[in-house]
Amino acid sequence: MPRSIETFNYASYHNLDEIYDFMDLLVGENSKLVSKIQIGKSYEGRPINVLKFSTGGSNRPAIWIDTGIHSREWVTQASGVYFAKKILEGYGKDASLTSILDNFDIFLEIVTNPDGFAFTHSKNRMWRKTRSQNSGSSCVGVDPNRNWDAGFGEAGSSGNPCTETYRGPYPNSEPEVKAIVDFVKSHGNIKAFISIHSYSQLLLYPYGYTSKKAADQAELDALAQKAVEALTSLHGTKYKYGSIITTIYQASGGTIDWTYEQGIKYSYTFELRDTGRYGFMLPASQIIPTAEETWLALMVIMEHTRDHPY
Amino acid sequence: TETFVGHQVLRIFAADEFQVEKVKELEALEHLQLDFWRHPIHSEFPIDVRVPFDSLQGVKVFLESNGIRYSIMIEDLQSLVDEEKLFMSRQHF
Repeated sequence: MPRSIETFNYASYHNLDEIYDFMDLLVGENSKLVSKIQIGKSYEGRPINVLKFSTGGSNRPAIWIDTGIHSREWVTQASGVYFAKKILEGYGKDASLTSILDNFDIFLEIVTNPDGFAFTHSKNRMWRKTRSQNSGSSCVGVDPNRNWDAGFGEAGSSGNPCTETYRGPYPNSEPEVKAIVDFVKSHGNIKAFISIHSYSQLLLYPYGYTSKKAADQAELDALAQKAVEALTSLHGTKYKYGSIITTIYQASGGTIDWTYEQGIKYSYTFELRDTGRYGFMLPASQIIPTAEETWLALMVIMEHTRDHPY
Repeated sequence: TETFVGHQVLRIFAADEFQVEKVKELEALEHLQLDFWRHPIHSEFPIDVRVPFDSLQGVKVFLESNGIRYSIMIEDLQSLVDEEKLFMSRQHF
């Protein structure tokens, strides 16, 4: 392992141990700005770790970013690692990021599905779900992006444990989901929630389970447009944006529908880049370009959150 | 360890909603063990699906007989997995 975050290879994919070591390294070198919080344990007992970037204060308004809830989407976890370094490097140098951190805490969950991620590195590169056992079925795992208490069980998820979009037996049945739910509720002051997936080149906002429009649709749409423009400006990567149900498909029990219904207005989900050639097997050479273009869009959303208190 | 030797990822271009529905029929056939990376939604979006070797012929015949256009996005998934592993081990070393 590298001895500092400077020598860490951000242009390569890393396994769970390496990413968790990186998080410790980050905290060890910068304990005034970043700390590690364990918000729960996965089904198989792995710690669920979140990085907290904070310049002080208590229960400040916060921005949440998570990457890799679908374990096989490796470019998202790799982007999460890059974001951590970017936040650290930017504080005190980048005026806009500094002002965000002077007013908000940022929570970053780099490996949202640790069991699934470990499984992709050891047994099945294409694993997407959690690793929980399903009573009465030999099929393993729940789609953690169908397991939230927002339209749970409605169209756009499956009741069959053997499918990739199995919703689970009940909302929050997955400890990986429950940990975030408990954290968000207990925190109570999260103002933006951004959940990052790959790949389809989309920036989406609620809703997914219903065709009703979000109350803040106009603002969410305008902000999405601005974020996508920033993203595209770097490498020309084309994104579409809109509500989940109108842009891709009906999906019930999804993360940002739940966060939006909890009152987190700026709830977004990304689908990162896809060249149309590799899908989940995006070559490591594309990690940095993907992460750096996504960072620009994240900054737009974070700046807007800072400038539009509610 | 699950291997993906001979698995291909097909990119399917449904021309209209009728063809999207035909691909959805494929999705429902569990014995084919298809893994949809991008699900059939509407004709504007391509569909990506990982097809195990044993199901390749059947899926391609189905698509061709229904006049549904497709291309091979990943010729052999395992070779990409192997490349990825090699790259990671080199970086680690």
